[in-house]
Amino acid sequence: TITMAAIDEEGYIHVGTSTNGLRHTISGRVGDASIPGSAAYADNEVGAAMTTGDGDILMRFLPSLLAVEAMRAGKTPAEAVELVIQRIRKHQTFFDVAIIAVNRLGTYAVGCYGTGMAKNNGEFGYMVSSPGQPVRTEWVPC
Amino acid sequence: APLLPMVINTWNFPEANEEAWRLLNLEKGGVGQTRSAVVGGISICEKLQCDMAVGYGGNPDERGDTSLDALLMDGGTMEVGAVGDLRRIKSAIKVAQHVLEHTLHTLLVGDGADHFGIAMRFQNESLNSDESMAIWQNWTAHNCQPNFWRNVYPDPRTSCGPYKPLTTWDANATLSERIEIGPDNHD
Repeated sequence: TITMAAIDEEGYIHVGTSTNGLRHTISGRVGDASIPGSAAYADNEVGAAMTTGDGDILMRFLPSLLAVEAMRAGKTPAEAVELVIQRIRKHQTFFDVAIIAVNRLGTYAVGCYGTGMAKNNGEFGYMVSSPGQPVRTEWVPC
Repeated sequence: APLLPMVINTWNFPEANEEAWRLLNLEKGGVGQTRSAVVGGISICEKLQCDMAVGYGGNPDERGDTSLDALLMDGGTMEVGAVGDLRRIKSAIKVAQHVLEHTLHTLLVGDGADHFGIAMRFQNESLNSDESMAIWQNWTAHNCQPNFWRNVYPDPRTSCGPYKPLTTWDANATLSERIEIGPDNHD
Protein backbone atom coordinates (compact mmCIF):
# COMPACT_ATOMS: atom_id res chain seq x y z
CA THR A 1 0.00 0.00 0.00
CA ILE A 2 0.96 3.56 -0.51
CA THR A 3 -0.90 6.23 1.45
CA MET A 4 -0.05 9.85 0.74
CA ALA A 5 -0.99 13.38 1.78
CA ALA A 6 -0.27 16.61 -0.07
CA ILE A 7 -0.75 19.99 1.58
CA ASP A 8 -0.36 23.32 -0.22
CA GLU A 9 0.76 26.68 1.16
CA GLU A 10 -2.80 27.58 2.14
CA GLY A 11 -3.31 24.34 4.04
CA TYR A 12 -5.47 22.65 1.41
CA ILE A 13 -5.16 18.88 1.82
CA HIS A 14 -5.77 15.80 -0.27
CA VAL A 15 -5.02 12.24 0.83
CA GLY A 16 -4.95 9.10 -1.26
CA THR A 17 -4.31 5.38 -1.02
CA SER A 18 -3.70 2.49 -3.38
CA THR A 19 -2.93 -1.16 -2.73
CA ASN A 20 -3.13 -4.69 -4.02
CA GLY A 21 -3.76 -5.79 -0.45
CA LEU A 22 -2.61 -8.91 1.33
CA ARG A 23 -1.64 -12.18 -0.34
CA HIS A 24 -4.01 -15.15 -0.44
CA THR A 25 -7.05 -13.34 0.90
CA ILE A 26 -10.50 -14.79 0.38
CA SER A 27 -11.86 -13.59 -2.94
CA GLY A 28 -14.05 -10.52 -2.47
CA ARG A 29 -12.07 -9.19 0.45
CA VAL A 30 -11.66 -5.42 0.56
CA GLY A 31 -8.96 -3.93 2.78
CA ASP A 32 -8.85 -0.70 4.70
CA ALA A 33 -7.40 1.37 1.86
CA SER A 34 -10.90 1.98 0.48
CA ILE A 35 -12.47 2.89 3.80
CA PRO A 36 -12.64 6.61 4.62
CA GLY A 37 -11.11 7.22 8.03
CA SER A 38 -9.19 3.97 8.04
CA ALA A 39 -6.14 4.13 5.77
CA ALA A 40 -6.50 7.87 5.22
CA TYR A 41 -8.50 10.88 6.32
CA ALA A 42 -8.17 14.63 5.86
CA ASP A 43 -9.83 17.77 7.07
CA ASN A 44 -8.40 21.13 6.09
CA GLU A 45 -9.44 22.55 9.46
CA VAL A 46 -7.22 20.09 11.33
CA GLY A 47 -4.83 18.03 9.22
CA ALA A 48 -4.56 14.51 7.91
CA ALA A 49 -3.57 11.01 8.88
CA MET A 50 -2.56 7.88 6.99
CA THR A 51 -1.98 4.31 8.06
CA THR A 52 -0.59 1.09 6.65
CA GLY A 53 -0.53 -2.42 8.07
CA ASP A 54 -3.07 -5.21 8.49
CA GLY A 55 -6.25 -3.75 7.04
CA ASP A 56 -8.57 -6.34 8.54
CA ILE A 57 -7.58 -5.10 11.99
CA LEU A 58 -7.15 -1.43 11.20
CA MET A 59 -10.51 -0.87 9.54
CA ARG A 60 -12.22 -1.82 12.80
CA PHE A 61 -10.71 1.20 14.54
CA LEU A 62 -10.76 3.89 11.84
CA PRO A 63 -7.29 4.94 12.96
CA SER A 64 -6.86 7.85 10.56
CA LEU A 65 -10.13 9.39 11.66
CA LEU A 66 -9.14 8.82 15.28
CA ALA A 67 -5.84 10.62 14.75
CA VAL A 68 -7.43 13.61 13.02
CA GLU A 69 -10.09 13.89 15.71
CA ALA A 70 -7.41 13.69 18.39
CA MET A 71 -5.61 16.62 16.77
CA ARG A 72 -8.92 18.48 16.52
CA ALA A 73 -9.26 17.99 20.27
CA GLY A 74 -5.88 19.63 20.81
CA LYS A 75 -3.38 16.80 20.78
CA THR A 76 -0.12 17.16 18.92
CA PRO A 77 0.53 14.85 15.95
CA ALA A 78 2.86 12.78 18.15
CA GLU A 79 0.20 12.46 20.84
CA ALA A 80 -2.42 11.59 18.25
CA VAL A 81 -0.27 8.81 16.81
CA GLU A 82 0.35 7.36 20.25
CA LEU A 83 -3.34 7.55 21.12
CA VAL A 84 -4.24 5.52 18.05
CA ILE A 85 -1.67 2.82 18.76
CA GLN A 86 -2.80 2.55 22.37
CA ARG A 87 -6.45 2.36 21.33
CA ILE A 88 -5.76 -0.64 19.12
CA ARG A 89 -3.48 -2.22 21.72
CA LYS A 90 -6.37 -2.26 24.19
CA HIS A 91 -8.03 -4.87 22.00
CA GLN A 92 -5.31 -6.49 19.89
CA THR A 93 -2.14 -8.09 21.24
CA PHE A 94 -0.59 -8.77 17.85
CA PHE A 95 -1.00 -6.29 15.05
CA ASP A 96 1.07 -4.26 12.63
CA VAL A 97 0.55 -0.59 11.90
CA ALA A 98 2.44 2.50 10.89
CA ILE A 99 0.61 5.79 11.20
CA ILE A 100 1.44 9.28 10.03
CA ALA A 101 -0.36 12.29 11.51
CA VAL A 102 0.21 15.75 10.10
CA ASN A 103 -1.49 18.93 11.20
CA ARG A 104 -2.69 21.66 8.86
CA LEU A 105 0.52 23.62 9.44
CA GLY A 106 2.75 20.78 8.29
CA THR A 107 4.00 19.45 11.62
CA TYR A 108 4.00 15.68 11.50
CA ALA A 109 4.70 12.59 13.58
CA VAL A 110 5.01 8.94 12.68
CA GLY A 111 4.44 5.91 14.86
CA CYS A 112 5.03 2.24 14.19
CA TYR A 113 3.95 -0.91 16.00
CA GLY A 114 4.73 -4.49 15.05
CA THR A 115 7.74 -6.13 13.48
CA GLY A 116 6.08 -6.52 10.09
CA MET A 117 6.34 -2.84 9.35
CA ALA A 118 10.12 -2.74 9.72
CA LYS A 119 12.14 -2.71 6.56
CA ASN A 120 15.50 -1.52 7.78
CA ASN A 121 17.02 -2.48 11.14
CA GLY A 122 13.65 -2.60 12.85
CA GLU A 123 12.53 0.74 11.48
CA PHE A 124 9.67 1.87 9.29
CA GLY A 125 10.50 4.12 6.37
CA TYR A 126 8.44 6.94 4.96
CA MET A 127 9.00 9.80 2.50
CA VAL A 128 8.74 13.54 3.03
CA SER A 129 9.12 16.58 0.79
CA SER A 130 8.96 20.12 2.09
CA PRO A 131 10.50 23.51 1.24
CA GLY A 132 14.24 23.81 1.41
CA GLN A 133 14.79 20.09 1.84
CA PRO A 134 15.09 17.47 -0.85
CA VAL A 135 12.81 14.48 -1.11
CA ARG A 136 13.99 12.36 1.76
CA THR A 137 13.44 9.04 3.48
CA GLU A 138 12.99 9.15 7.24
CA TRP A 139 12.83 6.20 9.60
CA VAL A 140 11.02 5.52 12.83
CA PRO A 141 11.63 2.52 15.11
CA CYS A 142 8.91 -0.09 15.44
CA ALA B 1 12.01 27.02 7.36
CA PRO B 2 8.40 26.98 6.20
CA LEU B 3 6.78 23.57 6.53
CA LEU B 4 4.33 23.96 3.65
CA PRO B 5 3.76 22.87 0.99
CA MET B 6 4.54 19.26 1.74
CA VAL B 7 4.09 15.72 0.50
CA ILE B 8 4.34 12.77 2.87
CA ASN B 9 3.72 9.10 2.22
CA THR B 10 4.02 5.71 3.89
CA TRP B 11 6.94 3.43 2.94
CA ASN B 12 10.09 4.56 1.21
CA PHE B 13 8.75 4.96 -2.31
CA PRO B 14 10.84 7.90 -3.55
CA GLU B 15 9.53 7.97 -7.12
CA ALA B 16 5.97 8.51 -5.91
CA ASN B 17 6.93 11.29 -3.53
CA GLU B 18 9.13 13.01 -6.11
CA GLU B 19 6.34 12.99 -8.68
CA ALA B 20 3.80 14.36 -6.20
CA TRP B 21 6.25 17.05 -5.12
CA ARG B 22 6.94 17.96 -8.75
CA LEU B 23 3.23 18.26 -9.50
CA LEU B 24 2.54 20.23 -6.33
CA ASN B 25 5.12 22.82 -7.26
CA LEU B 26 4.39 22.72 -10.99
CA GLU B 27 0.79 23.69 -10.30
CA LYS B 28 1.62 26.10 -7.52
CA GLY B 29 -1.46 28.11 -6.75
CA GLY B 30 -3.56 26.14 -9.20
CA VAL B 31 -6.99 24.79 -8.43
CA GLY B 32 -6.79 21.20 -7.28
CA GLN B 33 -3.02 21.15 -7.06
CA THR B 34 -2.97 18.83 -4.07
CA ARG B 35 -5.39 16.48 -5.81
CA SER B 36 -3.26 16.18 -8.92
CA ALA B 37 -0.17 15.75 -6.74
CA VAL B 38 -1.66 12.84 -4.79
CA VAL B 39 -3.16 11.16 -7.85
CA GLY B 40 0.02 11.66 -9.87
CA GLY B 41 2.32 10.43 -7.12
CA ILE B 42 0.28 7.34 -6.37
CA SER B 43 -0.10 6.61 -10.08
CA ILE B 44 3.66 6.32 -10.34
CA CYS B 45 3.65 3.64 -7.66
CA GLU B 46 0.86 1.78 -9.45
CA LYS B 47 2.92 1.77 -12.64
CA LEU B 48 6.17 0.80 -10.91
CA GLN B 49 4.43 -1.81 -8.74
CA CYS B 50 6.19 -0.40 -5.66
CA ASP B 51 7.51 -3.34 -3.60
CA MET B 52 4.90 -5.42 -5.48
CA ALA B 53 2.52 -4.05 -2.81
CA VAL B 54 0.92 -1.46 -5.10
CA GLY B 55 -0.60 -1.92 -8.53
CA TYR B 56 -1.14 -4.88 -10.82
CA GLY B 57 0.65 -8.21 -10.71
CA GLY B 58 1.17 -8.59 -6.97
CA ASN B 59 -0.35 -10.30 -3.95
CA PRO B 60 -2.88 -12.63 -5.63
CA ASP B 61 -5.95 -13.76 -3.71
CA GLU B 62 -6.70 -17.43 -3.11
CA ARG B 63 -8.09 -17.75 -6.64
CA GLY B 64 -4.86 -16.37 -8.06
CA ASP B 65 -6.21 -12.96 -9.05
CA THR B 66 -4.86 -9.55 -8.13
CA SER B 67 -7.40 -6.95 -7.00
CA LEU B 68 -6.89 -3.29 -6.17
CA ASP B 69 -8.31 -0.91 -3.56
CA ALA B 70 -7.87 2.87 -3.67
CA LEU B 71 -9.24 6.07 -2.17
CA LEU B 72 -8.99 9.80 -2.76
CA MET B 73 -10.23 12.35 -0.20
CA ASP B 74 -10.56 16.13 -0.47
CA GLY B 75 -9.93 17.69 2.93
CA GLY B 76 -11.71 20.89 1.94
CA THR B 77 -15.02 19.53 0.69
CA MET B 78 -14.76 16.19 2.57
CA GLU B 79 -15.65 14.45 -0.70
CA VAL B 80 -14.35 10.92 -1.13
CA GLY B 81 -14.04 8.65 -4.13
CA ALA B 82 -12.98 5.06 -3.56
CA VAL B 83 -12.91 1.67 -5.24
CA GLY B 84 -12.56 -1.79 -3.74
CA ASP B 85 -11.84 -5.20 -5.25
CA LEU B 86 -11.10 -3.67 -8.65
CA ARG B 87 -10.00 -6.53 -10.93
CA ARG B 88 -9.77 -5.33 -14.52
CA ILE B 89 -8.25 -1.80 -14.40
CA LYS B 90 -4.68 -1.00 -13.46
CA SER B 91 -5.08 2.65 -12.45
CA ALA B 92 -7.11 2.28 -9.25
CA ILE B 93 -6.39 5.76 -7.90
CA LYS B 94 -7.62 7.39 -11.11
CA VAL B 95 -10.82 5.33 -11.04
CA ALA B 96 -11.26 6.51 -7.43
CA GLN B 97 -10.76 10.07 -8.66
CA HIS B 98 -13.50 9.51 -11.23
CA VAL B 99 -15.83 8.22 -8.51
CA LEU B 100 -15.16 11.44 -6.61
CA GLU B 101 -15.54 13.73 -9.60
CA HIS B 102 -18.23 12.04 -11.69
CA THR B 103 -20.62 10.46 -9.19
CA LEU B 104 -22.46 11.28 -6.00
CA HIS B 105 -21.23 8.02 -4.45
CA THR B 106 -18.30 7.36 -2.15
CA LEU B 107 -17.25 3.74 -2.74
CA LEU B 108 -17.73 1.35 -5.65
CA VAL B 109 -16.63 -2.28 -5.40
CA GLY B 110 -16.21 -5.46 -7.42
CA ASP B 111 -17.68 -5.90 -10.88
CA GLY B 112 -19.59 -2.65 -10.55
CA ALA B 113 -16.36 -0.74 -9.98
CA ASP B 114 -14.85 -2.38 -13.06
CA HIS B 115 -17.91 -1.52 -15.15
CA PHE B 116 -17.77 2.07 -13.94
CA GLY B 117 -14.09 2.37 -14.78
CA ILE B 118 -14.57 0.89 -18.23
CA ALA B 119 -17.42 3.33 -18.85
CA MET B 120 -15.02 6.12 -17.83
CA ARG B 121 -12.76 4.86 -20.65
CA PHE B 122 -10.13 3.07 -18.62
CA GLN B 123 -8.57 0.06 -20.32
CA ASN B 124 -10.07 -3.32 -19.47
CA GLU B 125 -7.15 -5.69 -18.85
CA SER B 126 -5.97 -8.47 -16.56
CA LEU B 127 -4.13 -7.47 -13.38
CA ASN B 128 -2.34 -10.81 -13.15
CA SER B 129 1.31 -11.31 -14.03
CA ASP B 130 3.73 -14.20 -14.35
CA GLU B 131 5.01 -13.33 -10.88
CA SER B 132 1.57 -13.28 -9.25
CA MET B 133 0.70 -16.59 -10.90
CA ALA B 134 3.94 -18.11 -9.63
CA ILE B 135 3.19 -16.90 -6.09
CA TRP B 136 -0.27 -18.44 -6.30
CA GLN B 137 0.98 -21.75 -7.70
CA ASN B 138 3.58 -22.00 -4.95
CA TRP B 139 0.87 -21.36 -2.37
CA THR B 140 -1.44 -24.05 -3.72
CA ALA B 141 1.49 -26.46 -3.89
CA HIS B 142 1.97 -25.90 -0.15
CA ASN B 143 -1.58 -26.84 0.81
CA CYS B 144 -2.78 -23.23 0.59
CA GLN B 145 -0.78 -22.15 3.65
CA PRO B 146 -1.20 -19.69 5.21
CA ASN B 147 -4.79 -18.58 4.66
CA PHE B 148 -7.55 -16.56 6.28
CA TRP B 149 -10.08 -19.28 7.12
CA ARG B 150 -11.15 -20.56 10.53
CA ASN B 151 -13.90 -22.71 11.98
CA VAL B 152 -14.33 -24.62 8.73
CA TYR B 153 -13.60 -28.07 7.41
CA PRO B 154 -11.44 -29.55 6.02
CA ASP B 155 -8.88 -28.10 8.46
CA PRO B 156 -7.66 -24.85 6.84
CA ARG B 157 -4.30 -25.21 8.63
CA THR B 158 -3.47 -28.29 6.63
CA SER B 159 -5.76 -28.40 3.61
CA CYS B 160 -6.96 -26.35 0.70
CA GLY B 161 -10.68 -25.69 0.22
CA PRO B 162 -13.41 -25.65 -0.69
CA TYR B 163 -14.37 -25.25 2.95
CA LYS B 164 -17.64 -25.66 4.76
CA PRO B 165 -18.56 -24.13 8.12
CA LEU B 166 -18.15 -26.13 11.30
CA THR B 167 -21.37 -26.16 13.29
CA THR B 168 -19.53 -26.18 16.62
CA TRP B 169 -16.04 -25.15 17.59
CA ASP B 170 -13.87 -23.98 20.43
CA ALA B 171 -13.43 -20.29 19.79
CA ASN B 172 -10.13 -20.22 21.70
CA ALA B 173 -8.65 -23.23 19.95
CA THR B 174 -9.46 -22.49 16.34
CA LEU B 175 -7.91 -19.10 15.79
CA SER B 176 -5.69 -19.67 12.78
CA GLU B 177 -2.33 -17.98 12.56
CA ARG B 178 -2.45 -14.77 10.67
CA ILE B 179 -0.47 -14.22 7.52
CA GLU B 180 2.78 -12.46 8.29
CA ILE B 181 2.68 -8.76 7.51
CA GLY B 182 5.79 -7.38 5.82
CA PRO B 183 7.11 -4.76 3.42
CA ASP B 184 5.72 -6.68 0.45
CA ASN B 185 2.54 -7.90 2.14
CA HIS B 186 0.46 -5.21 3.81
CA ASP B 187 -2.54 -2.95 3.39
